[in-house]
Amino acid sequence: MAAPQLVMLANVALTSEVS
Amino acid sequence: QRLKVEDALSYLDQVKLQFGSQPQVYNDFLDIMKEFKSQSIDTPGVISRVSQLFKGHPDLIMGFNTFLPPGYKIEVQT
Repeated sequence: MAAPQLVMLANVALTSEVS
Repeated sequence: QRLKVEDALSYLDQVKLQFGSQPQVYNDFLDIMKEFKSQSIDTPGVISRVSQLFKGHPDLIMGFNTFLPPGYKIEVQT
């Protein structure tokens, strides 16, 4: 995947998904 | 320039705030991110879904554009 910043956003979104 | 985790958190907060009364929108955004990570959809697929999801919210679209690789951009309709 040649979209490292999008991967980073996805990682942050999914790891901070605490509800 | 390289965005950091703090930039991502800040952007996600912005999305949550704008859709505070519609939590489903943020959940839909998470679904898009999940599909991207599992490679069910690629970058153009993400762009297509996010541009629909955030339609009418140019600030969120412009913020999202900062995370896209060079050559990709969601056009904001004014």
